Amino acid sequence: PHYHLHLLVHGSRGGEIHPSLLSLVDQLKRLKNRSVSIEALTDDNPEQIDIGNRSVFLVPLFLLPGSHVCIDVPKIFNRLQEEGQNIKLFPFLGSFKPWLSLIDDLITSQRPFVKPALIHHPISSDTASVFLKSLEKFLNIPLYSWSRWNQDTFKKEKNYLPIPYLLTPN
Amino acid sequence: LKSLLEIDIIHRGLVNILGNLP
Repeated sequence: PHYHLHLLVHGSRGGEIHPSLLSLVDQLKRLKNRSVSIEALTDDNPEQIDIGNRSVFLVPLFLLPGSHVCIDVPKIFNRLQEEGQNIKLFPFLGSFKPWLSLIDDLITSQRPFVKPALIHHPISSDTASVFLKSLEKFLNIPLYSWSRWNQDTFKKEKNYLPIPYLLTPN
Repeated sequence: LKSLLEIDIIHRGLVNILGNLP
């Protein structure tokens, strides 16, 4: 049998989850026949996963190795292990090759018409800088943190089309 | 500007990626 998927997302205040993520869960259940649950980091009282002794994949739906990936995800992994789940930690989404290929396809489909640039959440650790450099090399388009994007006076001359590197609106 | 999951090919692509996990 397939692993149960426990998706981990950022969420907004009070543990609320954006409708596009809820629709993702619904489609995984309906179209792919998967057993899925979803948890927001902003939920103070997450429900316990109740799936018997089935194996679980903890899938962090984060795009960059910021503090959520480096600190919060391991904490939640430990909590689920302590609750007795037979659980494996999946790589964070942004480091998973099929996801990067999907983003690359999106960029390629736009490139004949526009010059895309990826606009991301500012992150500052060494790990994050190394990751961003390799991402920029892989996608072969400029990456800007949104604070830098807002300061960059040349962007209009360069005529970039900004692609927000966010799963849901922020 | 749309966030990624509001773009149809990304949404469908992610359903496929996660749906195909073991």
